[in-house]
Amino acid sequence: HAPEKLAINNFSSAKNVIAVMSGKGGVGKSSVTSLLACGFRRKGYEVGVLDADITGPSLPKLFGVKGPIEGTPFGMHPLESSTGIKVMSINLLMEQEDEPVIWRGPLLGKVVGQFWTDVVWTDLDYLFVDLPPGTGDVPLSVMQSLPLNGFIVVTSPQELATMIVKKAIKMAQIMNIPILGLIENMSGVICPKCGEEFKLFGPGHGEEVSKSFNIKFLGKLPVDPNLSKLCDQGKIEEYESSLFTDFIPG
Amino acid sequence: HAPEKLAINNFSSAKNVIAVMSGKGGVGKSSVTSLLACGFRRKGYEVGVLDADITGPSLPKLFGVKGPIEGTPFGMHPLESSTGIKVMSINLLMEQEDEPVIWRGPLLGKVVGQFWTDVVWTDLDYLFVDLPPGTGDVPLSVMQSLPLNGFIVVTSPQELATMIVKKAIKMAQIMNIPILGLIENMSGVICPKCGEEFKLFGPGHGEEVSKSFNIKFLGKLPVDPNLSKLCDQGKIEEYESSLFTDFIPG
Ligand SMILES: Nc1ncnc2c1ncn2[C@@H]1O[C@H](COP(=O)(O)OP(=O)(O)O)[C@@H](O)[C@H]1O
Ligand SMILES: Nc1ncnc2c1ncn2[C@@H]1O[C@H](COP(=O)(O)OP(=O)(O)O)[C@@H](O)[C@H]1O
Ligand SMILES: [Zn+2]
Repeated sequence: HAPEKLAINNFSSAKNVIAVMSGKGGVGKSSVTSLLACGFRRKGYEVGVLDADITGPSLPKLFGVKGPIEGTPFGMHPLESSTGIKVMSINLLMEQEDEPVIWRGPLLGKVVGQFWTDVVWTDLDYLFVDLPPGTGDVPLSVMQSLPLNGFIVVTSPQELATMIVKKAIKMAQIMNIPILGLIENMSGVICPKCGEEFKLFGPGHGEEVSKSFNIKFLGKLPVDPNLSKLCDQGKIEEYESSLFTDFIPG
Repeated sequence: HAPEKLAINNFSSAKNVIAVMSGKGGVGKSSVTSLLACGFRRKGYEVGVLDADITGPSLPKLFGVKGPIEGTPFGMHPLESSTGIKVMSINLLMEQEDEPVIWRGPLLGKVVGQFWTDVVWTDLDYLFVDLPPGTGDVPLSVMQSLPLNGFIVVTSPQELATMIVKKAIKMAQIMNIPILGLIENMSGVICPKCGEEFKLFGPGHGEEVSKSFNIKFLGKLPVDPNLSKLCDQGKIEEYESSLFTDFIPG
């Protein structure tokens, strides 16, 4: 018996809900979630991002928004980024962004559910959910409780990342949730002095993995020190990337 | 009331138990755990590595060992790497290394406890425990159940990683477990064509964070495509690094 899907907050709606996962930490899930949201926002869509990585939240920092948020009788209001993307994360409920959240699995899953039921998202065209690493409580709760249209999978070139990303793909297949595309991040770097492009983490397997699981390959993103700098500054919305142009409708 | 420490397996002993954590995924925890183990092994110590990242296990791949392991009446025997390091991981109990483990928190914590009580480590000088990302069930269970001497913290240069690593440091302080040192990984790269050293992810904050928390700074490890290659090949024991020479006794 599959658990019931949760109803979204009474004052909200979301036409599409897309989760971004990898299984492996540090491949760039949060950055890709943010770049996706920026790409859709630039086309004029109403967009929200839900940070489901409760013990390692990063979205507020990437968008340069800070809490703490006050609750209202209608629910918690997300913060808006400089281009109007709605952001919700556990870090927005904390006094200090580097305070640890030391909770066990069942509570983590429950809090993510509350981000769906108790946050006043208003009317969104797209909600992007940034999943934590692993295939434990939170990915499981999100797959069971939220009406997902599908997943975007993020990998990086290392064999280790590829192996663990395959676990995440297999989990999505077991849960019967479609995979909308796969992106390979950190697939090379350009020397700022001589312009040579070289591989940091080996040849990469994004295309090969996409083919073997019959997933759309959405392209590669190199390591770009300029992106890293904008992330550190909370200005990811200023990064120009044509990565998702084929993927974004309209 | 603090939970009891678990007793190690009847046929085993471990003089020192050191956990490696970061809070943030992808900063190189598993690689640093492995390099630490290799450094101690080279000095002649009996060394084991316990992969506590149940949903994202990577140690078997880094050491080039494959399961599945058979159980015996005395317990599960870890596999030995080419230089004699004992390796235990959930991936050694699976038929296929890319099968997902879809378990909720309490079970994850329990399995890690069993790696301590049911694995026949024999007599170790050092056991290194590679923690998963986050500050949830598994780090909590390891801190409560294993007699840790302390932590090694791994960070990478990005502000985001620094923020989340601080959460892990604060968790260790709340749990009253000493931090033995901090390592900054991926702190720059050398162009293979022109030899220029440049920063991929910004200036890095490892030293600054170490000072502010009064932790020993153990040094920096650049992004080295050669290390990545050896990791992919399961030959991390062949990587020569002087990173830990001051840290390893004897
Ligand atoms: N292609 C890239 N180029 C430069 N920096 C990147 C790139 N992708 C990610 N980063 C940096 O790496 C850090 C980690 O990425 P993140 O998105 O947090 O990964 P994850 O969510 O998978 O743990 C971010 O702070 C970001 O600055
Ligand atoms: N300094 C480095 N140089 C090159 N590759 C590295 C370095 N550190 C880590 N890697 C690569 O990055 C991958 C991810 O690192 P890993 O140790 O798995 O991180 P974590 O355990 O924190 O998720 C590894 O497969 C390894 O090949
Ligand atoms: Zn160069």
